[in-house]
Amino acid sequence: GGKQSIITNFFKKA
Amino acid sequence: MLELRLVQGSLLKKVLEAIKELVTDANFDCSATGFSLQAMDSSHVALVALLLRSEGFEHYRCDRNLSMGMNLGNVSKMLRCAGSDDIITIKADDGSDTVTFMFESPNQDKIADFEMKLMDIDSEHLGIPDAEYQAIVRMPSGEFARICKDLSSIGDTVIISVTKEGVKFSTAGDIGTANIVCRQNKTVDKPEEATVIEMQEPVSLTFALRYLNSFTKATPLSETVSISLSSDLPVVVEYKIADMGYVRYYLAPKIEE
Repeated sequence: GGKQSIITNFFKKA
Repeated sequence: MLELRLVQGSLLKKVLEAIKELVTDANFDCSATGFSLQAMDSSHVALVALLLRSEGFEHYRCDRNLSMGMNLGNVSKMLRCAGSDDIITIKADDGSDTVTFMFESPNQDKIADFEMKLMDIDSEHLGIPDAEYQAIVRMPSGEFARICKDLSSIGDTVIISVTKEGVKFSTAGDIGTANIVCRQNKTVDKPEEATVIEMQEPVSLTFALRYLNSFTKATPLSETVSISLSSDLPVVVEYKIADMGYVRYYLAPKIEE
């Protein structure tokens, strides 16, 4: 099923 | 001073049921805009964003921006004590380390208040940029929940593929494979039963079914769900809360190694 990426890789810390 | 009165208290009960499986502790933020929350699951794979706009409350008083840290399991325990027709009021004083949930029966013959301790939560707030999605699928929320549940008995991940013809949900596991295709179907009697696909270009992405199944806990909040997909972006699964706002779930895709 591939490698699970994490959400913080997509959204910047506000 | 904070005082939020929600006549349709059952909405708040449903909101908690929709997010408590994914998130353990979270800060509820209160401002003139509304009552909101943004939180990640413990593995930082998914993010939930809730907004209940101030206009949706019968009475909304929030003198200054306030962030209240709560254990969602404990909030859920408190709200389960409210009747499904009860009016719920959330109250907090400035600087207080507690929040009060007040439940009023519809004919005002029973009034209960439950005070809960707040907690300090160090949470990362993420900035979610506006994105153009390659495809947006709107479908009945019950149908989406059924598909996620059915496929998770076969496999752990789902490939969601959108073409002009429809949206395909595929999985594979030790016992075999499964494909479910939902065709675009706008010609139904009720708009909430339609499957509508807005597509700029075909897209195919892989997600962990465990998280999608958690998202479907929001099904009682809305008859429809929208799924926004773009390559290399988290999927957005949105349940609108009638006249008030939304619960949005963001889930990072699986990437081929």
